[in-house]
Amino acid sequence: PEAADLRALSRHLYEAYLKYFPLTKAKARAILSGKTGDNAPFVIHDMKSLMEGEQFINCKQIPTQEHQPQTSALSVGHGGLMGAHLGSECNILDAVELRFFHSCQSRSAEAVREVTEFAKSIPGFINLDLNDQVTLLKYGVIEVLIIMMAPLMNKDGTLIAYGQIFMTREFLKSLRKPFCQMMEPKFEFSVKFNTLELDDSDMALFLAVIILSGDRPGLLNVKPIEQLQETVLHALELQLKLNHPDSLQLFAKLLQKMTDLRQIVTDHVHLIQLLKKTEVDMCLHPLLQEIMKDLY
Amino acid sequence: LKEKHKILHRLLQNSTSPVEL
Repeated sequence: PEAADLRALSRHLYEAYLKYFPLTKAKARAILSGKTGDNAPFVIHDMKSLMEGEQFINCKQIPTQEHQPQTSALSVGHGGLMGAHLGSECNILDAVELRFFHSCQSRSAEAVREVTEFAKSIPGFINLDLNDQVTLLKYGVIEVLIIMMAPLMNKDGTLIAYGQIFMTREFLKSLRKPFCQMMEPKFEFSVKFNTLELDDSDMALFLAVIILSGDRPGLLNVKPIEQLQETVLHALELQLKLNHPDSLQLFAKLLQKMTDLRQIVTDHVHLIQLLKKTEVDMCLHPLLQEIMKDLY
Repeated sequence: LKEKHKILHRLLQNSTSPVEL
């Protein structure tokens, strides 16, 4: 009976994952391996193709700041985390670059909403103290977004705009400092993470485990959070045994990734905080500001 | 804490559309 309950929990979280996250790993890997026929993604590999990419895609406008340029926005995939846009007096190429970073922020804010809805679907989450729900999301959401970037990435680049665009790693490395430094650590992490070969049903459980971390600073009532996490951990362990019977120590390897993840988030937040200090007129999306303020 | 995280709090309390974000 206990195993049956754990399997039911796994199914529930997988269904919530499919409901709230539009680009699954299965779909992303099909796109990346060219199995989607004529629907190959548009490739952005330089400034010219970045400008073409803006016209290539029909994307939704997500207004954020009052003085944002009203231009078409590239909706970035799960991983729009670069989080900065800069002020005026730019040439045309700079303006394109800036619009891209603005789009990253808009997509990140939307992704935070998706992760919040997923968190609310974890049994017991909405019964936790409301302050603790806020804390768990504040500290967990960037970790979740970075994990969700991994399926969109390979060693050569990343899918963005819900899989409609592939942006090369070399192009991201060619952006001016410090923007060029933002994605490279995520690529390094993702390439290693992808060797674990998790599927979407495994990912759903792993994301829930991350969200239910009882060691986040400032939690008021740790015990119920740890109890919820323990149940999801059992479900994850069972899931991995059944889904990856030949992959030795996969559960342990996956848990070790959580340590690497915290370092990546810390570095990312420090980079954003540095940007705020050094870049004139830089604005952060209010939701991202809330999350990153006093984070690490 | 929820006072300092009004948008996050709103997201937790009800579904907010991307435009509202």
